[in-house]
Amino acid sequence: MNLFRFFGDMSHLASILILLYKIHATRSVRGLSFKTQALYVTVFVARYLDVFTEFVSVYNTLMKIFFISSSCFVLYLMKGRYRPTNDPSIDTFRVEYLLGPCALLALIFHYRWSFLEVLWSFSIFLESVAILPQLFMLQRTGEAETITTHYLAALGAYRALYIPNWIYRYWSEDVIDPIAVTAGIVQTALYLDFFYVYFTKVLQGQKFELPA
Amino acid sequence: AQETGLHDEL
Repeated sequence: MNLFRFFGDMSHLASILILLYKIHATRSVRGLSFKTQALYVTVFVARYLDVFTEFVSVYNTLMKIFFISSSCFVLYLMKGRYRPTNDPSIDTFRVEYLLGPCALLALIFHYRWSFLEVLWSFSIFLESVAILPQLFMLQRTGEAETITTHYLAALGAYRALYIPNWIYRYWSEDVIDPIAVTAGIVQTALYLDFFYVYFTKVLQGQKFELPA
Repeated sequence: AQETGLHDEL
């Protein structure tokens, strides 16, 4: 564990707390993509099934349980308690275009040919693009509540912090995880456009609005 | 460098 990874994980944790706070404070899931949240549940379940078979650390186990349960809870909030505030008509990204290619990539690129390992690869590839329905929705509506942009910024920061973590591990431990690194760089790149608007508008006290 | 294949990251 190094500081980049630790702060990355904390940023990930914070993003979920911000998301739950947004839903609670506005009593609404408006502006959130159900598809993205459902993809995150898929990602966490696919990757963290090993919580039953592998033990890394107490920290690792607790985080896995937190990510699986909190992402499922968000789905419940979107489809249960706050269902009336969810608008599926603007959440139109076709997730099958993500699931299919990620499944194919996982069948081609993995470290071992076993069910859990292929599932692990699938979750890595899927996580890298899981934010797309949300970004697509943002693009479509052209605006976002400030609190929602803080959620996205924390999520993006988590991914960005993993990159120096890999560089650090490369020279301190001499290890490299090509699948995670490749997917992680793609994932971080997807946030660049969002970050540009976040830094130039939201952090200057303006509303998140995209030029028409 | 060697590939980790160890999934110790989240």
